[in-house]
Amino acid sequence: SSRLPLVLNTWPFKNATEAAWRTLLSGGSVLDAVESGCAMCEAEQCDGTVGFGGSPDELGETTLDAMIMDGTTMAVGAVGDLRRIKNAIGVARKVLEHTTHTLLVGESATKFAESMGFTNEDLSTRSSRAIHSDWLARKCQPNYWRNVVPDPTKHCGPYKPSDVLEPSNLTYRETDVHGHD
Amino acid sequence: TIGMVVIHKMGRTAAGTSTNGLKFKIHGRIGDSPVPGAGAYADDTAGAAAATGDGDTLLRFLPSYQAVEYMRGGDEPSVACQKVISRIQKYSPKFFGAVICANVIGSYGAACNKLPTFTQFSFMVYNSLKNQSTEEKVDCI
Repeated sequence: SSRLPLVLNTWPFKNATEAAWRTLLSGGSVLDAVESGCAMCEAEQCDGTVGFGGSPDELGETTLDAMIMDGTTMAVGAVGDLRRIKNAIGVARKVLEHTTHTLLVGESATKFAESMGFTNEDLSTRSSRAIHSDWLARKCQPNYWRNVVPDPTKHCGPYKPSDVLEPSNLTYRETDVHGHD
Repeated sequence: TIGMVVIHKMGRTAAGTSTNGLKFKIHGRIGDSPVPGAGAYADDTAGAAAATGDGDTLLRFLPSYQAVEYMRGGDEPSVACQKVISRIQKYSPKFFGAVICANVIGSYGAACNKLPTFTQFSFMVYNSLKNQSTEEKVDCI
């Protein structure tokens, strides 16, 4: 018998899978299913890698990226560096439905979200603030600077461009398996 | 990060991602997740895919788009997923990444880049042959 419909998602985020499946069973579209699955993880802060209160940036702020794509119309809605709005996938869906654009970013994406009725609220938590202060205490390691002074492997910023430019080399690039997209 | 692909019984496809990105990123940095073709991609005529991992590497190789194109060319989803990982390995052998792939008849697969601390990748599956969501694991290559 047919293996469809199908819900497939990265990492063992079971509740997200089941939220998407329930949406399909109740007659929702594939976009509705993707949105409800991703929104479940945003609410549950899956693994600390989705949603508010995780992965603080250098300034201690949590910002969100999300995207939704319709394989029938090839329409896409996406937000990058979305600030102070929790439901990023919901905002991405609004970009898809209410604009002819594809990707809105940063503070402007926040303003768009507010115009669509989303609540502007702080995405930091005690946990993300603790993660950030630990990072500051460890001389801001790891960080993602290069060819700057002071030496970013030993010091926090602010940084200035160094005179010597070492070429980028993907071959030796390693990522912390616990700090990623 | 969550990357999700959904295939409807009528063959409609959708894909999506949501993430709070890389820890300690430079303020303003965006990863692969919101970029179509990198974080996820969907096309009813071929299939859908989503990726997770080091966004700055994934942004440069567009694994989700490439996996869908391999499935368009007839590759099974697991083969398509493995091929996009292998492409990136040539340039960046230690990159952290994983991909999930599904074609329009409901076949699916996944692949990941083997690292000392990352040898298996877990993903979730729910289809009409199962009566519940199921965690599956794939050995990295």
